[in-house]
Parts: sequence; C-alpha cells; structure tokens
Amino acid sequence: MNIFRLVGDLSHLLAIIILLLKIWKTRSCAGISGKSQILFAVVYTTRYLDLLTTYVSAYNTVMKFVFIVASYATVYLMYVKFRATYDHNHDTFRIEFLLVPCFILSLLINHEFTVLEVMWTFSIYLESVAILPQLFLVSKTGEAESITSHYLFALGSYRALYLLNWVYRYMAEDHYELIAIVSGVVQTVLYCDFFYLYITKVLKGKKLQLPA
Amino acid sequence: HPEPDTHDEL
Repeated sequence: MNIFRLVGDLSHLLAIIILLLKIWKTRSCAGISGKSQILFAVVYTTRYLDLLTTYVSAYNTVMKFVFIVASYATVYLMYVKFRATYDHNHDTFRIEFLLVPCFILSLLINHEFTVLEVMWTFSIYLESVAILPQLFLVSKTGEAESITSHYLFALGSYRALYLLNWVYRYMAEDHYELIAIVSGVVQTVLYCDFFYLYITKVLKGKKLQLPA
Repeated sequence: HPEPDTHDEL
C-alpha cells in the first residue's frame, strides 16, 4: 500500500458516499445516470468474485464489501425507492454497446484464461467506460448539480491517483499490471473535460454548465 | 517480472 493508492481508495469511497447521501437526503436521483450505476455494480461484482476465496488484507476485504453493498444500494434507491425521480428520458445510453465489447476484449486480452481472471479483466475494461452514460446524461441535460459534480470529481480523481500508484509501484516494487494501467489511463482521460469544467467553474462557485 | 497471481488492488 502507498499513499497514492490509499488516497485514491478514500476518494473512491468518498464518491460513493456523496452519491448515496445525495440521493438519500434529496430523496431524488435527478441528474444521476442509473445506467452508470448498474455498470458499477457489474464492475464490483465481477471484480470481487474472489471476495470469499482470496484474503489479501482486512482493509481489502472490508473495502470490497463496502463497494459491492453501496453500489447495489444505489441501484436499488434509483430503480426502486426513488424510481419516480429517475430521469429515464435523458439516461438513454445503450450500455450493451459497452458490456459486449468489454466482454469480448476480456476474452481476447487477459493475463490468464480462467473464469476469475477473465471476469477481473472484464471488470477493468468495463470500469474504464462505466462513467460514459453519466457524462452523456450531463451533456444532454447541459448541466449538473454541484453535489453531482463533486461526486464525479472524487470518482475521477480515484483512478487518476491510481495512475500515480502504478508509477510508484513500478519504480519501488518493479510491479506493473499493463491491463489495469491502460484501462486506467482511458478512464482518467474520459474525465479530462469534466475536470477542466469542474476546476474552472464549480470551484469558483458557479454551476457546472456544459457549453450547449 | 512475474505476473502477480492475485490482484492486491481494489
């Protein structure tokens, strides 16, 4: 463990908590893409299949458990409890166009052709594009509540910090995982224009308005 | 370098 990965994991945890609190407190999931939340639930489910079979550390097990429970709780809140506030008119991204290519790619490019490893690889590829429906929704509505932009900033920062973690691990431990690194770069690049808007607008107290 | 057999990252 290193500071980059620890802060990255905490930023990830913060993002998930911000989202759950936003939906629970405002009793609304307006401006949030349910499709992205479904993809995240799939990401954690397929990545943490070894939750009960492989023990890395108490921290690792607890965090995996929290991510899985929180992602399913968010999907439940959006599609069941606060279903009436779900913006299905704008949340129209076809997630099958993400699921199928990621699955095929995970069968072609992986470290080891076993169920666990292919599922882990699939989750890595899927996570890199899982935010697309959310970014698509924000671009369609042209704006985002500030709490939603804080959620996106924390979520985007987590993988950006993981990039630093991988640089550190390569230098300090001669350890690198090319599949995770390439996907992590793609994932972080997808946030770039959002990061720009967040830093130039939201941090100045303005609303996140996308140029029409 | 050896491929990590278990993924120790979240």
